[in-house]
Amino acid sequence: DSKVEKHDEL
Amino acid sequence: MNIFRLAGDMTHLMSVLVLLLKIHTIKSCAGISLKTQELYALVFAARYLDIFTHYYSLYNTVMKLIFLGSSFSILWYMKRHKVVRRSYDKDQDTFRHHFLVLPCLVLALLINEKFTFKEVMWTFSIYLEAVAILPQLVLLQRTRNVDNLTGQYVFLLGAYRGLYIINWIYRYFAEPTYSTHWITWISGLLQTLLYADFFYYYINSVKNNVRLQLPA
Repeated sequence: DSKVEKHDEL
Repeated sequence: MNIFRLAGDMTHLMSVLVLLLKIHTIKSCAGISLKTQELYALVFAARYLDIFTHYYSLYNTVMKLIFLGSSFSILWYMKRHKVVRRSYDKDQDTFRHHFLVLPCLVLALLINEKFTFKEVMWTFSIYLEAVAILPQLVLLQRTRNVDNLTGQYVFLLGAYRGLYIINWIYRYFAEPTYSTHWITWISGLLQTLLYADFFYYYINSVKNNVRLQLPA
């Protein structure tokens, strides 16, 4: 799940 | 944040500013596909649903607001502005972009990282952005002479995701916690490949200092 939360790009 | 990601975002920002500059200063949207602009507005609306719920950084939030604001103001200019909208050539901009939206939505429902509304919408925006440029590329091939600003706009728009690809490669090797993002990676690669022939003709036209003309 961490990668889902990490939509840290535009 | 790494230099490739920053360069990608700045290139994306430049593409939007070039388009706004063209529309706002010469009050013309000749050669610009309204359908691609509509698709991009949908991409940003679906991708930035978390803008008020998931704060990541001030930079991200500001950039999301800029992309949302610019894409919708471009729609307003092309559809509502009394002078600009007259320069929109709807007879040439005939790509049935609705046929792009539904398959991307279905694909997002089938292939995603987590079956939640926000995650499916985010995935939908990733798939849709990969094909959003198609109406614009088709329009470019129809309009004989591509003016400089339109050519620069499409070039910068294509280059930004190419820089993102370098950013993903860099992060994969530099950040131990960076996990795989196949959906983003494959979509971003396909998106950039769609520009391949445009890049070829655009770079040649710049090198030989001739007008950009895509083969029919």
